[in-house]
Amino acid sequence: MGKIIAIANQKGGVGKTTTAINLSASLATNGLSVLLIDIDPQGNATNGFGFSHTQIKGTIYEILIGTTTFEEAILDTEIQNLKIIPSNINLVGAEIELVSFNNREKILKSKIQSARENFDFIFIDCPPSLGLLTVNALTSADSVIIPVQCEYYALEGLSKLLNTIHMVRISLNPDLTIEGVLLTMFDSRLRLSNQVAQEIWNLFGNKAFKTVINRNVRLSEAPSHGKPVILYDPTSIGCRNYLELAREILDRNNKQ
Amino acid sequence: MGKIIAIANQKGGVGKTTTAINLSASLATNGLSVLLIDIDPQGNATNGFGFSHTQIKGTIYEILIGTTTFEEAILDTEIQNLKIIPSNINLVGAEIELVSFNNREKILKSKIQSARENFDFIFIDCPPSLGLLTVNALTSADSVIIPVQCEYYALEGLSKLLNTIHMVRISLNPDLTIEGVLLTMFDSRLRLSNQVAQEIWNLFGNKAFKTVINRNVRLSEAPSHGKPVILYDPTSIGCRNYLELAREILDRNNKQ
Ligand SMILES: Nc1ncnc2c1ncn2[C@@H]1O[C@H](COP(=O)(O)OP(=O)(O)OP(=O)(O)O)[C@@H](O)[C@H]1O
Ligand SMILES: Nc1ncnc2c1ncn2[C@@H]1O[C@H](COP(=O)(O)OP(=O)(O)OP(=O)(O)O)[C@@H](O)[C@H]1O
Ligand SMILES: [Mg+2]
Ligand SMILES: [Mg+2]
Repeated sequence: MGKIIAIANQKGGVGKTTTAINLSASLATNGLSVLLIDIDPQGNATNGFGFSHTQIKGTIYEILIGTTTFEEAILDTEIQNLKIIPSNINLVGAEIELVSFNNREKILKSKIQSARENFDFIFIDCPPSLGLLTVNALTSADSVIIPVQCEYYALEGLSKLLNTIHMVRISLNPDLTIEGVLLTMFDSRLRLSNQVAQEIWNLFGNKAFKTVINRNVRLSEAPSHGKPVILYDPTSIGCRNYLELAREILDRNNKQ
Repeated sequence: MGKIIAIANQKGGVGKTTTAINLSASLATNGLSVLLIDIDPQGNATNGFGFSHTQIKGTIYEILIGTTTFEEAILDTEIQNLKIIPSNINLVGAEIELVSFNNREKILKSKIQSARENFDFIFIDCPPSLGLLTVNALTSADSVIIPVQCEYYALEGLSKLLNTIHMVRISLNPDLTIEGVLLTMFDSRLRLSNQVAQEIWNLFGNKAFKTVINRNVRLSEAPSHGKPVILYDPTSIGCRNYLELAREILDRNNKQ
């Protein structure tokens, strides 16, 4: 039974998509079978793999409203054990459309349960908001990874996200846990980076991943080549950091 | 008659709030009277000025649903000519609540027209989405500033934003123009930064501001002290860049 992990933080630009793509790719190259679901209308996880609109047969939007099946929408990536369910801008309307559905928070959950049998890990890349799409992801997930950029606003917004996770746990998904808080874009030369990191370690203890993702320009160059960093520059610090994170998650989940 | 300018880009973390706070502060220290409206449920523009929840009498949420007036909600800041309408997490529910209102895209516009007489500039800091709150801001605004981080995803998402601006212009606000595209977090040492900048100048010509905001850690430290950078470190590059931008906007609008 595969584990479903949401990657969420309503603060924008904290490294959700970069983590979704590169953690999935790292686990897949370790031999695990991985599915990445893009539920952000921006579709960054989709275009980070170089998919163009013409290659996409169906998106998560059509799956949610029931006009496409999972099997029809799944795409192969350059990495053998890694598949993706793409998204596109049609999803912007979904938040308003889904409002009138019955059980509007559980639509995604009902659609992805069957996929658990075919994958070891299923990651969900969330948009920068606490709206219905993110709530659907948190309701379907076993756990959530919270990327936190080493900046003031990212730290400041955490309490709102923790509140939302708590609300989802009470009323929609009692088993939801925090997989871990992940420090991203860490720059050891900056006092602010060190202050935020210290604060996260104080607040979260061993709920914060030991692995820290350093600021590394190779991570931000990779998507312009349509590749995860492991295919773009496997020698980079960014690549090593995400392989380390994959190893840490496998150890935490006693998987090999 | 004051000019209303929205600061929008659905890509997260591109510098919308940093621009909203520091451009407002730069214009206000130049003697212009400025109002900043925070319509992001994260409330980063509000807490970037150090306001705590107890100091807030009313937010943009209560103004939109009609339980508070503009005058009751307006707060003074440390800068004499700069006032702010705060926001908070209650706004998350607004997108779903406003859907059932008549003229749901024009609610903000109806509320802020009267403020035009009292201010030279009114800036609206938007959330990282193309949902109803951002559409409300674009419908109320005379023009829009588009911050673009010097990264691949920020460039890639521009066409969706331009589409949305076009749709708003056709059906809701024919006078909406682009005030300018602003390059943010520019680092001249990085090839990616230079590539994105070159691309923006090719695509937008003189619609791109001549002023470029450099990556400068003083800009990201300032909000943790609850101050715009002009009060936190007036000698910093970040501060000079935003003063330059204020000057460029005044020149473009023939205001002194
Ligand atoms: N460790 C890193 N080092 C350098 N750049 C990074 C790093 N992680 C992410 N980036 C870059 O920072 C920007 C923001 O990252 P990303 O898009 O992954 O964040 P996000 O949280 O998914 O954003 P959004 O809120 O818009 O969905 C991107 O341009 C990305 O390439
Ligand atoms: N020029 C700059 N140099 C260094 N850091 C910056 C700069 N501009 C913004 N930042 C920092 O980058 C982060 C993102 O900026 P900001 O929050 O203003 O973006 P945003 O577009 O408003 O994000 P959101 O999409 O979440 O609303 C913040 O932590 C901010 O302090
Ligand atoms: Mg993303
Ligand atoms: Mg912001």
